[in-house]
Amino acid sequence: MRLSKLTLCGFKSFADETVFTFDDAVTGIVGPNGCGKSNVVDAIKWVLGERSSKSLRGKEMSDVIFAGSAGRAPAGFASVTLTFENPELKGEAAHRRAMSAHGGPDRARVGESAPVAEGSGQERGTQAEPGDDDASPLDADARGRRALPIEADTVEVERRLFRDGTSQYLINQRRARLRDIRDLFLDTGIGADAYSIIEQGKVDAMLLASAQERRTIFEEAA
Amino acid sequence: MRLSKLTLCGFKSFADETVFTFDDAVTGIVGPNGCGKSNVVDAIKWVLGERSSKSLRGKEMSDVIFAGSAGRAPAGFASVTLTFENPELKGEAAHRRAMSAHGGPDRARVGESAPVAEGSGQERGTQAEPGDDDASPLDADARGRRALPIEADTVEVERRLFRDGTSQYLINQRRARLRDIRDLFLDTGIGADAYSIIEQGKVDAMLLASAQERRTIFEEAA
Amino acid sequence: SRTLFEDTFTRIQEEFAGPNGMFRKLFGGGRAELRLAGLVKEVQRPDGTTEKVETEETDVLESGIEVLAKPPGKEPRAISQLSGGEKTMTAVALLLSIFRSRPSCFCVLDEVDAALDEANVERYTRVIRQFTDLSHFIVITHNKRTMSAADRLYGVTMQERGVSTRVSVKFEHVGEGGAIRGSTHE
Amino acid sequence: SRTLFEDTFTRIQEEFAGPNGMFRKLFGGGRAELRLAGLVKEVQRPDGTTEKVETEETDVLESGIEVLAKPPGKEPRAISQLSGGEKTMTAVALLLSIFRSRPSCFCVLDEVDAALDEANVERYTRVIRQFTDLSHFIVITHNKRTMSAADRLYGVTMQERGVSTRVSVKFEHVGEGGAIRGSTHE
Ligand SMILES: Nc1ncnc2c1ncn2[C@@H]1O[C@H](COP(=O)(O)OP(=O)(O)OP(=O)(O)O)[C@@H](O)[C@H]1O
Ligand SMILES: Nc1ncnc2c1ncn2[C@@H]1O[C@H](COP(=O)(O)OP(=O)(O)OP(=O)(O)O)[C@@H](O)[C@H]1O
Ligand SMILES: [Mg+2]
Ligand SMILES: [Mg+2]
Repeated sequence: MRLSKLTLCGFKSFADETVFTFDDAVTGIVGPNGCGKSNVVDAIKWVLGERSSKSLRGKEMSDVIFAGSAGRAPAGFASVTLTFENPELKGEAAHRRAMSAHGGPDRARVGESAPVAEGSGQERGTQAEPGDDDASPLDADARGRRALPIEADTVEVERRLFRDGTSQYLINQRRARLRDIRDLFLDTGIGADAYSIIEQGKVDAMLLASAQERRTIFEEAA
Repeated sequence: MRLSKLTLCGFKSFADETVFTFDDAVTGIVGPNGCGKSNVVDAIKWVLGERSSKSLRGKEMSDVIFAGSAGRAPAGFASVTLTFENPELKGEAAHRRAMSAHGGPDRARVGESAPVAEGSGQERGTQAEPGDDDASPLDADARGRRALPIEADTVEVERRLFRDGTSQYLINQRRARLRDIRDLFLDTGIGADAYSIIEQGKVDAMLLASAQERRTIFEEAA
Repeated sequence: SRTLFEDTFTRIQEEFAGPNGMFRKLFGGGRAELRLAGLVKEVQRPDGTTEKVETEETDVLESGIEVLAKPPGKEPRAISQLSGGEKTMTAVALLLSIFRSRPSCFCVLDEVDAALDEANVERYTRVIRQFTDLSHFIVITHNKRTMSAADRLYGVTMQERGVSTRVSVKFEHVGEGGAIRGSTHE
Repeated sequence: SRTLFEDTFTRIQEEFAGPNGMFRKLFGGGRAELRLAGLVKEVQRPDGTTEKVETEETDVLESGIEVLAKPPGKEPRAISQLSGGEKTMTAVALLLSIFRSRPSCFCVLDEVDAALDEANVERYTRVIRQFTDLSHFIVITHNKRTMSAADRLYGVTMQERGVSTRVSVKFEHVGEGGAIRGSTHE
């Protein structure tokens, strides 16, 4: 599995559609102060299900929608898409994946451990999530055969937020719920607050955290 | 008035007596990570009366005494001296100084506003301060004629801490109390937690502080 | 003491947010604002409980102080929405404005330039120069540009492990790795 | 799930604090330790009140995790006594040790090198290279040395004020001021 592309449109200072491809092992992002580099990090956290506007450096979730500039009107919505390559696994990797995929209930419990923090600047407005009885967009039988449990070589995860508060998640253009996004990335070490995203100024947060908080990070990696 | 010299001995990683002179307008301090640059800043805060060991990045106040290294034994005491030039003021500056010196009781109140936070890693052991009835080492009639109320062209402020917890302040080699140090620098903008010392990683602390905390900083500058 | 605080506040406001103030100097334009925050009062709700509400009312002796910053060409933003470098420059502008109101004979800046790009490091070192008539600066840095702006450089090294010593350094001697070569022990 | 956590803990401990672990790689020596913290229990005092006390007892399923670091040639220190750069290097060592235990296909590092001197920037970029078999890295930086270590560079600029655009950049084009010259819009 590999992250191949990030697309932003109307997200924070990215008024126009902007694409970053990640074909290389190490991709550097450079530029003057205040030009939008950390907004790219916020975009990745947001599409992976970040629910607290404060941790996206805003007051309300609508602060992620392009707010206008000297020469432009505010945008009507924000959209961010992450594209992953999700080839069929061969040999050893398939075996390993199948093993951890059947870690069963234990797994699911760790993933759900982050309670919904209602008060922290949640999105307001219609949450228009697909009804709970809708089939999950994930393919149970793909677990073990591909890194992400979707029967497709490419997986696109998109999040949208409209000015009226409507918020949507999509997996390969099909509507999904936040729970589906969490299930999709279960076990991969990918997530809005996973140890694999180090925000600006927070590199030593893990060292300064309490011994108990540090334990939670280790549990995530278990 | 001008800061002319800083002398450290046995303070944190400065095992041997080390002198920094500040004859130039802008003095840079450089060197590899972990070599002792921020310890110089801690030394300045300490000699100006810093009472919290936590804000000197330690657990107890004795953590400021050289703790030994691969090749050296721990030191028995820590000593830091700040040397100021304190010439007689001429003309306009004398007038200005006299005016603010007689700001009277108002002034003294702001200086005393920081209550003694007993619990924050205070020095233990004998506080052997000179008795309250000792005459203050300050010269009241020098207020207005010199920037620091001491009838001398050079003023040295020293602080010492011994392993047994004994702590001493000295002004021009004469024993003094912490209150004398505060009185000495009243009105000068100099102090352990004044806005004129920006510690590593804390440049935006004033921006991130609450509106009320910001007010306290403005009051100090009033 | 009311007039004392009022005078100080107005002076710092002018120094920071005025047309020729520090904010515009450091950002090359834009606008900043310092204002007294509304007083927070306890208000009773119909059900008898009380809640804290920020009112419009301000009082020079009680109110907190709010900072607003609008970098050039952008919408005005709460401080939390500024970037890392924009926050540093706003903080430096505010600090030097307070400093102008009551200068002290020295100022210590420990790696304040860590988040700045090269163009902002340039502005930062230029602005410090405008204050050397009032005070001396002690600037700790890893940035070559800031080093070259200092009048004198001291190196702090641990030639003996665990023990700090001070050496005098010429700018040219600060090697590529931040290591200090050819230094003299005075 | 007890054995699961125990295995993970031991693996990360080895990766971080082992003789060939990340800490020694990043510091060129020294020693680090990860250990389970003693459980905190409520103990009754003679006067009937209770206080929280840290005991010697540890439990794999309950205990917190403590980090100790001893840079080469120095006494072992609590994390709070390390310098700015030493903290960053210890944090990077711990992060990459966790990463080794459960790698994810990408890792984002936003100005992690801000507090590092040039020699440590060198070690930081070299260590990242050892992980590119497992994952791709997205590294945001103002440091020229880190930029030169990337396989590809994107510039983010605001040619139109307030609006971010992405341009492709060659290392040679990143000008002195951090400004981006001669870039191509793809
Ligand atoms: N909704 C929004 N609409 C328009 N602009 C926004 C929005 N949210 C944030 N911004 C702008 O984005 C800018 C911050 O960008 P960002 O933090 O990504 O900068 P950066 O490139 O990381 O800079 P630095 O190098 O200083 O860290 C701010 O100036 C802010 O005004
Ligand atoms: N009492 C003490 N005795 C001996 N060494 C000490 C003492 N207290 C702190 N130290 C050492 O001082 C070092 C920290 O120094 P300091 O924070 O000044 O580094 P620095 O030069 O500012 O580095 P950086 O560039 O990373 O910020 C630590 O490694 C610590 O071990
Ligand atoms: Mg940033
Ligand atoms: Mg430091």
